[in-house]
Amino acid sequence: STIVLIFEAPKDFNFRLKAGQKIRFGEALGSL
Amino acid sequence: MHTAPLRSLFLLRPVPILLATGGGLHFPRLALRWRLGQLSCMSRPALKLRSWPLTILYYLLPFGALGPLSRVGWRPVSRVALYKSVPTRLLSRAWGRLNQVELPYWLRRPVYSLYIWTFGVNMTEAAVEDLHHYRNLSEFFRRKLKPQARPVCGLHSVISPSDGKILTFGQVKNCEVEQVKGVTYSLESFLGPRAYAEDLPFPPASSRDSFRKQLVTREGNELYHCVIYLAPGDYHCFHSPTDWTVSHRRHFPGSLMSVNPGMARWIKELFCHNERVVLTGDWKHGFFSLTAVGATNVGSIRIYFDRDLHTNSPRYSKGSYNDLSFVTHANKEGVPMRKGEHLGEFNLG
Repeated sequence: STIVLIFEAPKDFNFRLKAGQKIRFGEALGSL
Repeated sequence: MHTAPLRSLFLLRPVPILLATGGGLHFPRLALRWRLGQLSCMSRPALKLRSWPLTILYYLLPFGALGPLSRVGWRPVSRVALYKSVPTRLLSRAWGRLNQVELPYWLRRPVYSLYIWTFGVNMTEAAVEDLHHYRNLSEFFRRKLKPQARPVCGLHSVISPSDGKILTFGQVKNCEVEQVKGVTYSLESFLGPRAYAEDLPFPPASSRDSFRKQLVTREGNELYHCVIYLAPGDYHCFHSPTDWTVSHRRHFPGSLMSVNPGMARWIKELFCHNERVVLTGDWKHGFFSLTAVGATNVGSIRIYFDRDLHTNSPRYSKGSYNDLSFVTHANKEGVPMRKGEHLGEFNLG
């Protein structure tokens, strides 16, 4: 199964991620 | 066999056994190759690849076995089209039925231990570690975690709603979203038209850009996306990724093809074919949506505050979707969700 987030945010929104990395519920995805 | 003395049974020669088993495996392939050779002389209507046993054989057999079919000047049916014709929903519901069968007490540990070993499940995080507690694999699949197993990050405004693997993320460019690096699908096909019955009637999107404008409500903002793949051994509940208000749900019944990264790379618009539940609403910066996409083994999606949602039903009309608004007299904006709050779960079958 898959979860897809689609959202609007100001231009300076930054993801703290690398494609392919494992992630767990509660960990940071990103912020301004 | 049953009259021979026990001793002579152990004298059974390995060679005859090997010949018997080898022949037993190879003969059906020869017969099928001959049969398909015959079929290839038939005209296309006579050869209904839609009969899915043959579809599966077509897909499973190396193309060499089907040489005659591809040589008869016949457009080889693409494997994607074949895969889409596999009755994934039927398989998914059968898988779900199987996993609702209550396991005898003594069988639970071996069955769940095999699942844990195969998919690398970490049971030390489970709220209930005793395997005998789970009456069937469905219950085991819906296991909850110990509260302290997943601390919610307080620093960042958006957190991961679930365990999993990040397939892709970033800014949405010209209304195309990546399902994996390089494989995109249209945002409008994925979310459906923005015009909801009870909302302001948006003009139907004349172009991608106007669809984007319907989503981005504030000057200077951009659209972002993130795709998280949950593997079979992952914790399969999902939570609210931020503080937001859910105002609308759109359920797209659809196929239940596998969504593992390999398939997401292989089938363009895979996420637009599969059954999915799209929750939309607003957060402090404007539009926000979370979509749960089902798959063959995980065909059912539950949203805890949405009692009317029924997924993986036997009958549905292709391309249809059904909407539900959470805006009521009591909740003018919809259902408020706090970051990290329980939101829903995927279930087997």
